[in-house]
Amino acid sequence: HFFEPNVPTPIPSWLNETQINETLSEWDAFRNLSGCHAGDRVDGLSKLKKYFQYFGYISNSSSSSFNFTDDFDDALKSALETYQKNFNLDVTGELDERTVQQIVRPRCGVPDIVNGSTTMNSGKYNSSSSTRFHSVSH
Amino acid sequence: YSFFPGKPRWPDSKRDLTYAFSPGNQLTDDVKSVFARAFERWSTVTTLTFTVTDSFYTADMKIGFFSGDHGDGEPFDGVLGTLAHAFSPPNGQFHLDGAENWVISGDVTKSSVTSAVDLESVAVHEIGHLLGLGHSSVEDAIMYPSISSRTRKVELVQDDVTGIQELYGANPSYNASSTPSASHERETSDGGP
Repeated sequence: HFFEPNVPTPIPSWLNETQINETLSEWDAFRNLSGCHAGDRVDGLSKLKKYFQYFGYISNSSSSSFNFTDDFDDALKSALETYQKNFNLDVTGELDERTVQQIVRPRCGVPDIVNGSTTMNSGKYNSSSSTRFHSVSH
Repeated sequence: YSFFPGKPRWPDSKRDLTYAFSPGNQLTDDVKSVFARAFERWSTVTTLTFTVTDSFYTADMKIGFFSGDHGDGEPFDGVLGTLAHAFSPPNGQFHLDGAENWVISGDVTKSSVTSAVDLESVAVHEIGHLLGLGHSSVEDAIMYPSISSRTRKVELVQDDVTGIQELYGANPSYNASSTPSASHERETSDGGP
């Protein structure tokens, strides 16, 4: 589809260091998840799963994808491993410190994995596939 | 480097592309010049040219700043987090999060604002998407998905150049030896946040 914005557009204010907005990113809360690993159940893991779903690491078609739990389950472990490959991190499948630091960095909103495939380091994403399709070509 | 599924690109009949800014944003010439520089970095290495136009609705590529839910199903999330997104060819939509502390001039690496984001760095990256590039795992590449605040990274490296030239060919004037295998112009503060 061709998207034509039909909403009010802001007039951006360029950085004026006397009028700053230093609000923390909502992703900063992920720092509290450092050290989590498979089998844990920790508040906030459901939000992290949504993060990974947003960027294509967890399938949209999964039956559980609309009601994520705070369990560190196999889907999250698999997403983490793929993410770690893509970002040249040690593939631990755990939320180690370096991985968390990478997760909270500001980034582009375009998914790393589109329609279940990526040519970043992890190669083809072997899952039931993300149906997220950010690239619209018709 | 990577491509979107199906390797979409602008057709051969479209080598002289136009871009326009959302009129509602009322951007100044200084801001528009940041985007002009960003487009120039890609035209230097390819057969593509980019020309700004005042005709927003007929432009090939449309640039706008938005806040929160702006109607495309990909709402922005306020300061930091996701900074911008763009769509693959031939869609041409390029959206930036109006909530960011965008820096358009001066040395972003010396900003006292920890959430300061360099506009040109993000623009160069998103234009790569508009042209058909996906994300890269090469950390120094422009098409690497993340960028720390107070960081400037605007120079294409070999990974970016190889990818875009696979789609559109090389600019005959392009001097490959001038492209670093790793970014020279990459400055950062202490890495936070």
